[in-house]
Amino acid sequence: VFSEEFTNISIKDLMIPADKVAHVQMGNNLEHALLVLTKTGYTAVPVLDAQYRLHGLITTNLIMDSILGLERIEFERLQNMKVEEVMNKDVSRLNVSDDWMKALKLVINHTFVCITNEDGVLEGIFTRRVILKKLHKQLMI
Amino acid sequence: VFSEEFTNISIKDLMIPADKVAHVQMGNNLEHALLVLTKTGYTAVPVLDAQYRLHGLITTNLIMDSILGLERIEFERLQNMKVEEVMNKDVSRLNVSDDWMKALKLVINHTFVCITNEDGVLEGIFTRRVILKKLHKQLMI
Ligand SMILES: Nc1ncnc2c1ncn2[C@@H]1O[C@@H]2COP(=O)(O)O[C@H]3[C@@H](O)[C@H](n4cnc5c(N)ncnc54)O[C@@H]3COP(=O)(O)O[C@H]2[C@H]1O
Ligand SMILES: Nc1ncnc2c1ncn2[C@@H]1O[C@@H]2COP(=O)(O)O[C@H]3[C@@H](O)[C@H](n4cnc5c(N)ncnc54)O[C@@H]3COP(=O)(O)O[C@H]2[C@H]1O
Repeated sequence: VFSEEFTNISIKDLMIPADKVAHVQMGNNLEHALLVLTKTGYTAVPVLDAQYRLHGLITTNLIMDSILGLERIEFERLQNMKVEEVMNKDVSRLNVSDDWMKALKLVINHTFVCITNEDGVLEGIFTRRVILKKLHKQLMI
Repeated sequence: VFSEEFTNISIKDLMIPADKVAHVQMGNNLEHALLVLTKTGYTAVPVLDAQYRLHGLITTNLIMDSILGLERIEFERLQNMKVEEVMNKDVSRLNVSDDWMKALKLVINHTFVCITNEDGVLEGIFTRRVILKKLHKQLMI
């Protein structure tokens, strides 16, 4: 049972804190969201409200898919659609006090997991990169 | 040194074989590449030539970044630009006989690693998901 050797891993230590997480706001249109994604270089970011509560994830794929017409990509529609119409509302979330193995299991199928408090306010994100870096380091000892 | 317990991990067993890897061809324009990415749902795919040799990676971000004008996203330019003008030519690659720990180290900073033979022909890709799934399984025993 190797997980005993990995018990010094905590979500809080590894997560990227909320103030460093790029996001878009509820009510933003898809053009704004696409600009945020393009400029930050991320392919998916959280969607938050004015109180920083988590509502969903917006991704370049969801945006592109929503404007894919029969004949061409209908880019003009980006200005008229809001993130809430397109975002993935089924977001995996954990609490900062959850066991890191729960986070490892979730990142198998998600590139990152949102860490929220009991009010749904975003506290940070736990990414595949941070857990891969930690696991690699532990395996090299 | 836990890595001894993980010695049953091989790149060949874990990689996604080339015939299951979505890709674009050298000479395709960015509009075609964006359609492939949107329809497959991937944010990045390899760029291959007619002999399936690996030349680079094309990503939604690189495409969007290339048409980001001063005032707006210049979508009309997608038809006139080729994948080779925009793709990331600095692709991490491994051989199928390389040690899996080398692959683990590379996926810290890359979402996937290309597996090529000595002629540069793509044999498969090694993704973060497959190694996370394997590590999780090994840690649960
Ligand atoms: N500006 C940058 N600097 C250095 N490396 C970069 C980078 N942008 C992307 N990468 C690399 O590419 C991976 C995939 O990024 P992606 O944006 O698709 O997927 C990202 C993105 O959707 C989200 N993410 C990561 N950091 C974020 C942040 N600060 N704010 C918002 N979302 C973030 O979590 C996903 C997984 O991130 P992870 O770090 O595991 O994996 C990242 C990282 O290894
Ligand atoms: N159609 C689908 N079905 C199920 N899950 C899906 C999916 N599309 C994406 N995902 C999930 O989202 C993660 C990130 O996908 P992304 O396209 O950004 O980044 C992907 C993509 O750029 C590339 N990739 C994966 N499979 C591919 C394939 N069959 N052909 C071409 N590229 C592939 O490797 C990266 C990492 O893939 P990984 O599997 O670790 O991680 C995937 C996977 O967990």
